[in-house]
Amino acid sequence: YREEPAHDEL
Amino acid sequence: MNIFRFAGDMTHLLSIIVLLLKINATKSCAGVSLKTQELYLLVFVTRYLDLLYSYISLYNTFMKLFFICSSGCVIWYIREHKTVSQTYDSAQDTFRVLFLACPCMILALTVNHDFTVTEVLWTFSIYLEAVAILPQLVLLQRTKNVDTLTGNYVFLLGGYRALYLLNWIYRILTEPGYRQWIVWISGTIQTAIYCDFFYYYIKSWRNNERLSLPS
Repeated sequence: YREEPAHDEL
Repeated sequence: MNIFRFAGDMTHLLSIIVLLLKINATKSCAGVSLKTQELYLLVFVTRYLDLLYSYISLYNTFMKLFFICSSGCVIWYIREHKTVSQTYDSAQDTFRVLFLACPCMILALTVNHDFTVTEVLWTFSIYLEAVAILPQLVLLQRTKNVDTLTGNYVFLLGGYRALYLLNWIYRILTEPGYRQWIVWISGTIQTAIYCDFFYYYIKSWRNNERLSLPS
């Protein structure tokens, strides 16, 4: 797995 | 945060305000699916567990709290409010929510980015949000004439999803390394579910008629 971005959306 | 994301969030916020206004002003929840509202509360609670351990911005925190509280408030109106609860037609709102929640949980346990409690619950909430509108759409289809505010609520909710698609396209073009496949695929499915509704909503609006969905 590649790292996904932080959960910055709602 | 780009303009599409912000517009999407505001549309989401507005949809809930429209729903609360409708319920409060008419003292009726006719045409509103309790099942969908309960699914949304489950979506928000499982997704925003990070309120307890991570901070992104005041904006994010405020919006998360608003979504949790407002969906709780709608549920309270439908279940507990003296006059509103009498207008709830449970015989029409019969969608089996476990048929949505269980597959989403199995999928979240299988396809996720990190096998931790919070990450699996977060993934579950993404999958569940994609399909949580279905009981509401089924209820609208059963209702012969959809009242304007309920129609507007669903339209705004779908609009919010469409704006999020634009937000993702914008982010793909402007942020190197930005990717979130789980969110993109679920979000695209979620938006696609509204296509049929959009078609009839816009048609009735152009013809100046009340919205009614074919069964």
